[in-house]
Amino acid sequence: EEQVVVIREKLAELYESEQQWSKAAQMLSGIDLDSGIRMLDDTNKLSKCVQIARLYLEDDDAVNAEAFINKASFLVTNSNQEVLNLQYRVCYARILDLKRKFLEAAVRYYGISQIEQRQIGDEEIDENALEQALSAAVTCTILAGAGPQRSRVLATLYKDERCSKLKIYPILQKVYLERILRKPEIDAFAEELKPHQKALLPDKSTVLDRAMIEHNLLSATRSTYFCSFDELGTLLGIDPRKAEKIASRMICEDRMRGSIDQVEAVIHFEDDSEGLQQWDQQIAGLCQAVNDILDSMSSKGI
Amino acid sequence: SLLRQVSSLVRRLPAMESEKFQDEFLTEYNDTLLMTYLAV
Amino acid sequence: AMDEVYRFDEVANARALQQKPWANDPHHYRRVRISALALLKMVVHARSGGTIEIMGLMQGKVDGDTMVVMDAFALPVEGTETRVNAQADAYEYMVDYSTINKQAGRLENVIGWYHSHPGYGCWLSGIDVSTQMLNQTYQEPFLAVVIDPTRTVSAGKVEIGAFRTYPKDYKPPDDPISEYQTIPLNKIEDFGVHCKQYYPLDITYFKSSLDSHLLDLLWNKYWVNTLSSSPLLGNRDYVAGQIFDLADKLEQAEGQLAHSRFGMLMSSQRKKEPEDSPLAKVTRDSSKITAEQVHGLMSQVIKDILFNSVHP
Repeated sequence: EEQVVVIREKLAELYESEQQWSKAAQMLSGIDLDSGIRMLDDTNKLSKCVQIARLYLEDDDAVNAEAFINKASFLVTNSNQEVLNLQYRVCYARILDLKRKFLEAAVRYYGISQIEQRQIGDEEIDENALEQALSAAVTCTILAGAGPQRSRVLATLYKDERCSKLKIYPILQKVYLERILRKPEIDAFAEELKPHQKALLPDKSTVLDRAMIEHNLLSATRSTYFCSFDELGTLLGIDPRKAEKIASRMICEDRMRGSIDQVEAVIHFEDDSEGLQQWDQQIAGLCQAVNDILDSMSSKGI
Repeated sequence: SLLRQVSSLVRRLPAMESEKFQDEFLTEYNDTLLMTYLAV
Repeated sequence: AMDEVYRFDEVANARALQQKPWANDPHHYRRVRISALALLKMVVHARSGGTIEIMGLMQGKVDGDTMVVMDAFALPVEGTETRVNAQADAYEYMVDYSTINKQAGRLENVIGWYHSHPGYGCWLSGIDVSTQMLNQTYQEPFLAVVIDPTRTVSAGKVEIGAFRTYPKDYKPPDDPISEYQTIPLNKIEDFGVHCKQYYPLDITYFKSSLDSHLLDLLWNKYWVNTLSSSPLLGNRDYVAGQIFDLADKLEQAEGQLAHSRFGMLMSSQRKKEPEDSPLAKVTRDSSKITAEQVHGLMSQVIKDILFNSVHP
C-alpha cells in the first residue's frame, strides 16, 4: 500500500504541474486515509483532504470538493496547524460560493478578510488577498436573497471602512440603502462576477437577475404602499406574471411583508417598522435638511 | 438654489400623516395620560 | 488654564502617593473630577452592554482630596454582579493595555474601576463592595464608579455614582447623605445590607479646549438626534419593569398598612418617620416614573406641533 500511495502522490504532482486539477484530485482521492496498515495522524489526513478539495475547486467542482471538505471538518477542530486551518476556511467559503449559498459564503469570506496576522507559518498573507476576500464577501452578499438576514450582513460590510475603498463600493452602498438599481449599474456589477455567479437557473433567469429583481422589489416597498403588477413589472423590467411569482415567493419565505390581491392584480406592501419610529426617521431627515440649508446659508455669507 | 431647498423642505411637511401613525400616537398619548391619572 | 489638568507630573504624583493619606482617614478622598472623554467612553461602553453588566478601568491621578479620572478603557469581561473580582479574567489584558498606553503617552496609572447597573441604579452591591474592598487593600488609591445606562436614557442625564468603601469594621461617624433613588424590590436587600459600608464622592466634570471645540462641532448632530428620538419608545421594557416593581412594592406597603391598622406593627417600625414609610417611598417612586413619562409625552406633543401641524 505504501508504494501505491507514493505512486499516486507522484502522479498527482505531475497532473498538477500540467494543470489537470481534477485528475490530480482523483489520483489523491484514491489513497485510503483510514487504512489500518498505514497509520496517518489527523494532521496528515486533514492536509490530504484539504489538498484534494483545493484541487477540485480549481476546476470549480463543488460537489467533489465538498465531500472532502466535509471529511476535513471532523479533523479541523483539533488541528493547531494555522496554515491548514486557513486553507480549510478558504476552501469552505469557496464551496459555499460555488453552491450558491451566498450568504453563508459571504460571512466566511468576511471572517477571512479580518485576519490580523500577516504571517501564518511559512505563508505570508498579503493585503491583496484580504481585499479579495472582502470583495468576495460583498459580491456574495449582494447576490444573496434579499431579506432581514442579508440586511444584517450588508450593515456589517457597509460599516467596515475597508469596503469604502473597494471598486464594488458604490453598488454596496445602493444595496444597503435599499435604492433601486438601474440596468447600467447591474451590467457593470455583472462584469466582475465569476461564471457560476452568472449561471442560469431553472426558470431561465440568472442568479444575478434574480438577486437584482428581489432587491429592486424590496426597494419599491420603501417608496410605495401598493402597486399593480403591470407597474411592478415595468419597474423591475420583467413580465408582470413573473413579478407576481417572485413577490409571492418572497412573501411566503418571510423575506418581504405584504399581501397580494390576485383578483385586482395588486400587491400591498406592509411596513415592519412602527408608525412612531417612521415618524422619528422623517423628523431626522427634516432636521438634517434644515441643517443643510443653514450650512448653505452660512457658506454664502447670509 | 437656497429657495428651492427651502421649498423642498416645506413640501416635506407634515412629517407624517397616516391613519396608522395617528392611531399609534394617540394610543401612546392616552396610555401616558392614563398612567399619570393612576399615579395621582 | 483649562488644559493644565492634562499635564501629568510624575514626581508630584509619586510624592502624593508615598504619603498614603487614605491610611489615616478613610474619608480622605471626597471629590472626583471626571474628564469628558472618560465619561463619554464609560457611558457608551455601558450602553453598548444593553442589559448585561459591563466593566472597565479608569486611569488618572490624585490631587489633594480629589481623584481625577483622565481616561477609561473597557475590559473584555461581562456579568460583574455574579462574582467577586471579575476583573481577574482580564489581568493579562490590563497589563498589556497599561504598558502600551504608557508608550502611547498616557502616563497616568489605573485609579479605579467602573461597571454598569442597567436599570437598577447607582450603588454598590455586596459583591461590588467585596471587590472594591479588595482593590482598596492592594491598589490604593482606587475608586469605584457605577453607571446606569438605562436610567440615563429615561432621565435624560447620566446616572453615575462614585464610591469608596470603608475599611472592614470601621464605623463612619455619620450617615452619608445621598440622593434618593428607586431600588427595585429584588435588589433592596442587597442595597440595604451594604449601604453603610461605603460613601459617595461628589462628581464634577471637566473638558479640554479641544473637547469643547469638538463638542461644539457635534452640536448639530445632537439636536437632530434629540428631536428624532423618543425616550418613550426606546425604554419601553424598562418602564414596564419599573411599573411591575412599583406594583409589587405597593402590595408590600399595603400589607404593612393593614398590620399597623390592627396595631400589629412592631414598635421599631412605628417609630419610623412618615417620609421613610414604605407607602411614602412608593409614592415617590411612582411620581418619578410618571414625571419621566410625562416628559417623554411632552416632547412627542411638541414634535407633533412642530412637524405635523403645518399643511402647505
